[in-house]
Amino acid sequence: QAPAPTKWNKRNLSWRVRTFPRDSPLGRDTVRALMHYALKVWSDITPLNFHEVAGSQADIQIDFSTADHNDRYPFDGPGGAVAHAFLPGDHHTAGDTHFDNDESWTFRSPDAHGIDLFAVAVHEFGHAIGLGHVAAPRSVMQPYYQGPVGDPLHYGLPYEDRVRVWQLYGVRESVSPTAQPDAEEPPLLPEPPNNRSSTPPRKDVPHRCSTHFDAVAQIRGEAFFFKGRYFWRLTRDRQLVSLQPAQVHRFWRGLPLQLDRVDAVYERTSDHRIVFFKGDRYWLFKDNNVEEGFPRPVSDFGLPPGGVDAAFSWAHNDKTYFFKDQLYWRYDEHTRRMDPGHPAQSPLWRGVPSVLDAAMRWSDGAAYFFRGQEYWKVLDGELAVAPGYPQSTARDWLVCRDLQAAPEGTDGQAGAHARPGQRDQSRSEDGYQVCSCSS
Amino acid sequence: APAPSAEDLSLGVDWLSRFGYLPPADPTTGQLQAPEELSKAIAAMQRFGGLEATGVLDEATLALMKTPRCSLPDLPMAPARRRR
Repeated sequence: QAPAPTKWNKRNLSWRVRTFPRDSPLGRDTVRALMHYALKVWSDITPLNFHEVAGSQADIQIDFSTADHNDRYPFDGPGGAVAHAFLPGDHHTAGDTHFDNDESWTFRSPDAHGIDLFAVAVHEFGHAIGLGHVAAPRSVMQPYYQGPVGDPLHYGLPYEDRVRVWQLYGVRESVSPTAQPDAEEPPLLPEPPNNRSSTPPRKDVPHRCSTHFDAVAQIRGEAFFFKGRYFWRLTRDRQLVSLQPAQVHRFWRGLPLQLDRVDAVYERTSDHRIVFFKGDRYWLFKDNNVEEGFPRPVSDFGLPPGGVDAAFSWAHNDKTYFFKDQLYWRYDEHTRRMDPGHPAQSPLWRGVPSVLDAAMRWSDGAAYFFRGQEYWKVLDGELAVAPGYPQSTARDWLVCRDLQAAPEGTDGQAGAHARPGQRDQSRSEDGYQVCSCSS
Repeated sequence: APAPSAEDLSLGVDWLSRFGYLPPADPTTGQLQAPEELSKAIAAMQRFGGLEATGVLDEATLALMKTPRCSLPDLPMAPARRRR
């Protein structure tokens, strides 16, 4: 008789491509994007959510292996067995998915001789969430490779597969965050060669010269200015990487797609993990991938519900300061405890606003506090704002000329008025040429 | 249908065991499968694969066995039979 169906008890499942196909024309980003879309096929219609992580603790470890690879399903060279996955359950390989590295894996390829990676991945992830093989000729879970199943961006499961997975997990109540029309752009797939579409510029991009910021942080020596779902990045020597912001979800992997802004960000000096705060929750990042087991409640820091406005680690005493409304807390990263006598009434530093948008330490040893479109500088070890502050954040950090609002109808690029052929004379205060790389 | 060659038969038995249609051969005796068991297993595989269930290892069945596929068995692995 058919074995009792196994399924995941939890709904949030992490995945990671641990090894990639060797000598394959498919690049790593394409492989990861195809895995994302193949998992999305299942998460769009069930309450399951998948997110990519970096750690080796992922629920679904994906490998491209050859021949005997220490499980009971040795591969057999090109053809024959092309992949397998382990059903959910308590064994350590549950969910793991293996592809035969000896196959010539293809994507959007007319080449009939290759094996379409997306089609096989959809099948194998069906196993990884608990489905077995079926005889139904149209089902994606029938055991034989049937060729490509079409474009990953538009693929929909056959009805019989939907019914079977709903029997395991029920129907997805809300539309899957990854399926929402305005959800974050998922990983890029190479355009089909014949119809390159230029992605229209996004309308909701904030303008760096006329906004205040949700969070500012020095991360690995670089400065990150966060606004909504976007961020600008400055190199260690304070050079703006691009006039156009990057998208938070496409760089900081593992944040929920429906997160539309962050409250505060800082880099922990003890282990260089990066901490993101939003509301009552926080996420820990190792590099730009969220760690397993997050989000967690901010009460881990001893903070009250309601979250924080700003956070930073003061170079002078290596303590971490959290700010909320007119209060601040001082937290010791080594003992992982809040210092006694907190919260205290803000501001600690004379001349700094009592309510903040953001705070950051910078490589010059000074502390910087941001409110509205201005910032205040406190020199290392001082308890008062340096003379001459506040100053304009946009001008001093984001290469805007004074009072440069977002010109109507342009994409806000500096010098957007330059006529064709006329050399664009846009310069920031320091007189260096501003150029933006658009690709 | 021409009788399958010994090689095809061996491939067929191995394939049927691998994908759950036959109990794994007993590693000690490597016993051959009884003909009616074999025929039943072939018919089951043909039904699963959408072929006519002839119970005979014909060309279409051999071709399907050579089709790229998922490594997981189609039927839950029947426990290997032990000699009494």
